[in-house]
Amino acid sequence: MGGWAIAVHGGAGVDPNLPLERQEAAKQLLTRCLNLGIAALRGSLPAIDVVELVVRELETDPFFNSGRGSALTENGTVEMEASIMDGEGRRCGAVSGVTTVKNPISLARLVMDKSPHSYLAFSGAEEFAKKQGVELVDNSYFITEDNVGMLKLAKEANTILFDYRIPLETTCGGAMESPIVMNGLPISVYAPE
Amino acid sequence: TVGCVVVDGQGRCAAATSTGGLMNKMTGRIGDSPLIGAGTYACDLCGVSCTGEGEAIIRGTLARDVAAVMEYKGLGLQEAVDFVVKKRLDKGFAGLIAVSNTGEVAYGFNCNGMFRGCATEDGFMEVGIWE
Repeated sequence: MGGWAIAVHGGAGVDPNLPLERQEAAKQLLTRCLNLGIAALRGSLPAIDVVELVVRELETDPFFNSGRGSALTENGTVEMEASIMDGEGRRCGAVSGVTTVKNPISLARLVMDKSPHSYLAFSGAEEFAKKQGVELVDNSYFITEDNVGMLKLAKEANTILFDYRIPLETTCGGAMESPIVMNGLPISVYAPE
Repeated sequence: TVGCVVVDGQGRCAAATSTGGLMNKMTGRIGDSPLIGAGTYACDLCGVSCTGEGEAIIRGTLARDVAAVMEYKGLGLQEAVDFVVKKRLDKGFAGLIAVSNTGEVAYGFNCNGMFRGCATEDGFMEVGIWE
């Protein structure tokens, strides 16, 4: 039997010209979340509780695309989704299309623990959230200035961004010169998750 | 998209993934993150969380495939991750993190960088973005 291990991610696909201070901010958040999980593991919390705890932290911080700081739909709103799975017994829970649940991962956990199903979506998921008494907030809580600007750029580029964000103005020029293409689009329309 | 995979001191694995989806997506669009077996999977062997181009991850049932090649091809965790990222994504771009019930941690991606961090009980800890 090996010891404990943990990994976290904040999205794949990073603009090669991401400013150093944003790279640093991302690393600090990832380190903070790792340390949160490590402390829980040293306290003998079970794996299923640790993954929920760490993803809640990532949802609450606006840096990455989840919870507060989520990417915006074509209408400028936020629709979030999450899933969780316990390897012991292969139990699982998932939600989609939630717009007012502060921590979607905890609602997914409740679907796993407190419902006869493994996946609830849109109005059904919101109804279940109310019944379970999870923390609800207005959709505007999830929308950040950063993302409003990026949605505007995405619309101007007439594209859907795969978990990426338009490089910041300062880096756009640099990215525009890079010949790299991803999914058929110049890397300049993507930006790191 | 964000995710976390853990194996605890008892060898139990778990995985969790959460996302806002794609910038400028159509309302009602569902990606890989909530789909068990695509963006998230955990069993007695391993725990996996994926991120990137959701449609490619769904088509490749990426998370489940890591567990499947460990189970049926007898691959180790990092081998399984490398195999799946290399062979299951077709022309799509994605990344994933994984742990095994023996306390290993692994990740792989075929796009420009992935925000990730990992740590093991014997003191290893790494936080990275690029290759």
